[in-house]
This record gives sequence, structure tokens and C-alpha cells, in this order.
Amino acid sequence: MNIFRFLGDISHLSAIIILLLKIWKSRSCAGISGKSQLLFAIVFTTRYLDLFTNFISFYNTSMKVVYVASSYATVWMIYSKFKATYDGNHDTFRVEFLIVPTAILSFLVNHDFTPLEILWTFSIYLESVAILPQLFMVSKTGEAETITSHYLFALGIYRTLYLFNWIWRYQFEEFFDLIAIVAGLVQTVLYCDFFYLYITKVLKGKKLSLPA
Amino acid sequence: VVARSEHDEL
Repeated sequence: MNIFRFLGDISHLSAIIILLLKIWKSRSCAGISGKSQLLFAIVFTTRYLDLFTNFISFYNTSMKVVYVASSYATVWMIYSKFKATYDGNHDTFRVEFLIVPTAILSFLVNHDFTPLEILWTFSIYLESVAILPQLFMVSKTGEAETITSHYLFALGIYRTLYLFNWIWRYQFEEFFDLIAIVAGLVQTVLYCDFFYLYITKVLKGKKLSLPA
Repeated sequence: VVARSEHDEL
């Protein structure tokens, strides 16, 4: 494992923990898209089915278990525990526009036409766009809490770091997975606008707000 | 170099 991959995983884990703590400590999921979190739960579930079929390392298994468990905990907090604070009126992105095309694409473009492989491919495609309901919510309300911005930055930079990891692996291990690379590029591009706002506003101590 | 699908990443 190279440094980019490791930092990417740490950043991904930080994002998940930041979100869990934000909701738990404030007893509120205001400003958080339940739809994006639901999509991430689907992403982890469909990708990590290989927990039952394939052992890679203790690190790999424990991270997968933590990702899956925390995604379900987040969904539970939004749709059950702190349901009253969930701002469903602003969470109006139509997720079928993400799920249906990525599902179709995973049947058409995959490494292997087997159930587990198609589900893995679907999870890669879906992950690349799963943040859209959250970004849509931020653009709709025109603002995001600073802690939510930190969450989004950690989540966005994780896939960006994976891009460097893939360059590294291509160079030194002669390994590349085109499906993951293209989806990772799409995912990173979706965050570019947010990265700009994060650097120019949040890092300078201002709240993330969009011009009206 | 060939594309592989080992899925050893997260």
C-alpha cells in the first residue's frame, strides 16, 4: 500500500467519523442529505459483499466493516433517531436518476459478467455520483455549516488521493483498473467547485455560503 | 500492463 492510498483511506474514514460525530453531538442532522447517505449505504453494501468470499488483509476487512456499520448508523440517525431535525424539504434530488443509469451501466461495462462483479461495478459507478443530492442540497439552501464543509472536503479529497494512488500503481505495480479510474475522475471533478469554495472561504474562517 | 479486477482497495 502506498502513501496516497493510505492517506485516502484515512481521509475517507475521517469524513465518516466527522459526520457521525456532528450528528450525534448536535443531536441534529440539519443540512445533511439523507439521500446521499442512503446511497453511500447502498454503495458499501454492494461493494463489500466480498467480505464473505475473499479475505485480503485484517486492515482491509476491518475498514470495510467500519464503513458499512457507520453508513448504516448514519442512515439510522437521519431517518429514525433524529428524524425531526432532518430537512427533507430541501433534500429533493431524484435518486432514481442516479441509481437507474448506474445500474444499467454496470451491466454494460464491467470486468466480468457475474453477480458479485456487477454489484461491485454498480457500487463504483454509484459512489462517483452519490454526493450529488448533498451538493444539490447545499446549492439549494445556499449554505453549509462549517463542520459539514469539513466533512465534504475530507470525502472529496479521499478519491482525489486515490487518483494519485492509481498513477503510482500503474507506474510501479503495472496495475490499473479502468472502471475505478474513470469513475474516480468523475467523482473528483464533481467536487471541484466545492473545493474552490472550501479553500477560498472555509479555510479563511468564513462560513460556506453561495451568492444568491 | 493489463487491466485487472482484484478489488484489493476500499
